[in-house]
Amino acid sequence: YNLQGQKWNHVNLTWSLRTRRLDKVDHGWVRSDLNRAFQVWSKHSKLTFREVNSESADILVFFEKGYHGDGYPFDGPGQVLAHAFFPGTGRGGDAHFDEEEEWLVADKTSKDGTSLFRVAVHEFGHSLGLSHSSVPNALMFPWYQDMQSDFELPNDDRIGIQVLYGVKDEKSWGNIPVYNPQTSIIPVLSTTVPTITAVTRSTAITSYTTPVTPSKPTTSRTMPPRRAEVAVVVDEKPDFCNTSFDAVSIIRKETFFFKGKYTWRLGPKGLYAGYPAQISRLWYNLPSNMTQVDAVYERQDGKIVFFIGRKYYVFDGNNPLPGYPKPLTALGLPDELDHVDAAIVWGHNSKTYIFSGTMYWRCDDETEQMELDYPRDMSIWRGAGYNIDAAFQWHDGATYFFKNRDFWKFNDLRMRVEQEEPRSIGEFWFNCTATGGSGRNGDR
Amino acid sequence: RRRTRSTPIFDDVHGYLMKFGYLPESDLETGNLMDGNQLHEALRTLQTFGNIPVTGKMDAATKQLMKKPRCGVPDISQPTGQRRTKR
Repeated sequence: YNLQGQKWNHVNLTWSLRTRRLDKVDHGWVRSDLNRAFQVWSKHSKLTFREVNSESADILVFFEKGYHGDGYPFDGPGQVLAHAFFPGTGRGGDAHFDEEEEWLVADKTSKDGTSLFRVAVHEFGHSLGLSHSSVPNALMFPWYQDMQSDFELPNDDRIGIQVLYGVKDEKSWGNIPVYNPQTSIIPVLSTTVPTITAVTRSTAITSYTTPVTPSKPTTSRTMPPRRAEVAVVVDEKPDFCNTSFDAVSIIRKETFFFKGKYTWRLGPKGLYAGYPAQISRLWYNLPSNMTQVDAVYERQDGKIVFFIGRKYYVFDGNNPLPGYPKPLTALGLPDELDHVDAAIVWGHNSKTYIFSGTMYWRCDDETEQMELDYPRDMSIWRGAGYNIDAAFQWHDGATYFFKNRDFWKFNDLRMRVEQEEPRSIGEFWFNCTATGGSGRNGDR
Repeated sequence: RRRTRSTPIFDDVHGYLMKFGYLPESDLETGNLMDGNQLHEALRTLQTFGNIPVTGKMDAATKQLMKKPRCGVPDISQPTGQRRTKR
């Protein structure tokens, strides 16, 4: 067995099926099979599982197809059938099944179909903290194998789950509850289910000392707010402790944070006095009705590029170059693109990248045109998610992705965020405390 | 009516090995050329993990393994598995 490195810090877990529409199979049988899959793990450990109808359950189960917002698109029938996230907050613990598979429930068999129970047992192993095992008959072997529904948990998996959560100390295991299609009720194991009065989505980070492998990225469950919703009242100076940012960039070796009409300047000695300053005071002749910049970056020739809506501006120092602004289409970006989210020179290969929504492009600096083979899906920037607010390469050489009030440090070699949990922008970049922040409009 | 099975999106060997952690994904973006040894080593690791004969080559057993339905979670999360160890 192989432990991923994280585990739940409580053993009375809750789960919830969050997919309402399942065309091909009986919803009740699906829940029954999922319940049976959880019981396989609880049978041999101190874990108990309780089904709840709540978004705040520890483990949420979804049936999704194709691109479904987590950077791990499904591929239609065959090949990859499901995936799950290791224990953690937000998406941690959740299991996703490819809706386009031919799922077989209630022990039905078919040459073309796949047993939901069989796949669910494996995926829930990930939800509990187990990685893939190379033991061929183990449940956590990456390639699914047929098995009977009354099978015994293989030793490899049994030891793995018991190392994480301990051995069941009582002989309280009863019969696996079975779905009754007449009543649509799945009975609950009364002997093992503890009393839980409040269902909260738990923090589940407990470090473990065995070989630690990074978990899959965990991002916020909530859909990204629309850009208009993120914007603050632009006529007031935003509080840097309590805001998202439109753009962040290193310009002339100093870090500039942009929000609305304002920018903050962070140098080696910290935040500069007199900031935030109006962007128009530093860079002249930007449109007077501008409410925000979308992205800013310093080109390798030292020119500074601003993206605002469907246009981009190029500055030499404080002054705009003649001939600008130009439409995004002049860069070879598609006509339907109404904004870009971020633009960076990636330190890993010194190429310029443009991000927007779920896609990204690579720009040839010599021709000022997007390269062939782009756009590509942003999922390769694993853990950064879609619809980012900003991205930039900092002095440490690492790439940083900003979204809402959080950010991720990105490992360029491994192509994934260093930590699945985002960190607070205010706390890290501006030394804000977790509780304070309001009213500090850069006056320090 | 039953849908025909889709062509796997990891229909190329490199893509499959990157997707499941046997090769670094940065190569996909940077376009770095990898030497033959790196690919053979990745295949050997895959074959070891999959409990098939370890040849380091794209043989029939490896092709068969790569066609099998599987979980989408990577098998190897760190490149250390492919690192040479000091004697």
